[in-house]
Amino acid sequence: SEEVTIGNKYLNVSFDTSGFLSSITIDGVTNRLRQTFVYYEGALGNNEEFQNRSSGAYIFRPNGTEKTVTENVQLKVVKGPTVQEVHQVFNEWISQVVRVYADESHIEFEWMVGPIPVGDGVGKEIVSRFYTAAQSGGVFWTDANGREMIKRVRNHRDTWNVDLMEKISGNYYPVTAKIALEDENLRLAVLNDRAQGGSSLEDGALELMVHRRLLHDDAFGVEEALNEKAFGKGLVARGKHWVVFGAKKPTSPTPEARERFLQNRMLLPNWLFFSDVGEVRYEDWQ
Amino acid sequence: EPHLNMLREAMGVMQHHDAITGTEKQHVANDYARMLNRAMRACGANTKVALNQIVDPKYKRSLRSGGGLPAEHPTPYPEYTFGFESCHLLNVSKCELTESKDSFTVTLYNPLAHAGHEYVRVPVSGGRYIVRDYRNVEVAAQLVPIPESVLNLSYRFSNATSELVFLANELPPLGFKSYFVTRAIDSLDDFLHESSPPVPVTSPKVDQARAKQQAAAQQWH
Repeated sequence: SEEVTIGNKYLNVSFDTSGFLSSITIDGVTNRLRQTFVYYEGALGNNEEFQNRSSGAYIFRPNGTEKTVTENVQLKVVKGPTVQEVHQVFNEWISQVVRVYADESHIEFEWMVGPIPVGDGVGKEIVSRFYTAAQSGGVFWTDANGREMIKRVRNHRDTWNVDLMEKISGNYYPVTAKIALEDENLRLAVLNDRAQGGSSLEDGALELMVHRRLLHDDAFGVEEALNEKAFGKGLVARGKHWVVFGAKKPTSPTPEARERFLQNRMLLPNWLFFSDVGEVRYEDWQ
Repeated sequence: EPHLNMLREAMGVMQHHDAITGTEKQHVANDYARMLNRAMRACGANTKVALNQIVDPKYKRSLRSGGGLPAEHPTPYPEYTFGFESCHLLNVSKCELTESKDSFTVTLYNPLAHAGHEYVRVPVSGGRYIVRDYRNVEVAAQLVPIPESVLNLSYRFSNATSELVFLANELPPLGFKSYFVTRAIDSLDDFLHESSPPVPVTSPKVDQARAKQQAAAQQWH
């Protein structure tokens, strides 16, 4: 019933009374930062004409509708000296942990989606979407296999005049490490832990597709619907997004440099090993 | 070398565009997962050997033996199969070793060419834990509950209800650092509760014994 805030010495993020992430405060300046999940319903085609195929393994083709998953998110808040977390439950099959570590200047989103219900006979493709107030003018950047960033312009191709018939999927690009947008004052970057499709379908907004379950083959040769199961149920996917948000500034370290170092740490992480020490005392181990 | 080849070969197969994008048939996806798992387990033997070469021999002897190697490629270094297990199910907050043992170590190998840090998350079954580094400095650690939605996953078979979170810092470039984690026993009462099944209170004699235990626990605390 009241706003919730978690944070550290670098930033604070707030959740509104509906349970959605709503704003971020850095250096005393509060900016809009909203995050939610939405899903697209997969198109059902006749698979006879090239332009009329079903959404499937090869094709992302929504049927035109975009569905919100909830108006109210259940929250549980965990605060401690090392990490502060908000556990969000969007519905029976979408949940998320938003966390801020004491000594990190980014926000971690650990999403979990699935099993995607398909009892209504409709395939679904779920995206995590971030909204900011940045006036990005249709421009955003996606990475080139973790190397340099490539500029993308919504509804535009650099070498020919394009009139997109499919406004959503036509603006989707592969994101293997980072997607970002900015204006003169603000910059938002989202790093991901696996290759995903992503886009900026409106100014200031970024989205990444986190999971999909489809019921029809797209007739590109796989001859199966993308309908993965484990133990007879639809697959559950769990993963992370790391969000770097802040003022656009030219001085070192630039936001881009911070993102790059974070990318190194997240995509080339430490290897963890565990050992049973049995009855060994600490002093002997030492 | 045969262990490394298994991962080399698996990575060769995974260059296929279907493996990259996930457009392979389901049974092929399952086979890719099988190949990668097998290769990772084989290479796990090599990392174990490498780490064992730089730890104290006394420590090696004191650790319980590990296993999990593919039967067709047994380790060529049987004397070195100690400790340093990987937990491949950390993505569902599950690790059999850490959630069942009262004492264990966590070792981080930093593959980057500069020093680093990481907030480590270790699945545990609750209680209180003490984390110490190699200098006997206690590291601040926090127990965070695992979200209900994860606990309720129907195919997650785990006793872990919380994650132990602590900062592993000053990780040397291309080097490793270990932490010693012990489940804390706050009182004698806890100790008795942990080490034996609960004693039914049936007679004044037992009540007296219980009171004595509690007094001792108080003193211990």
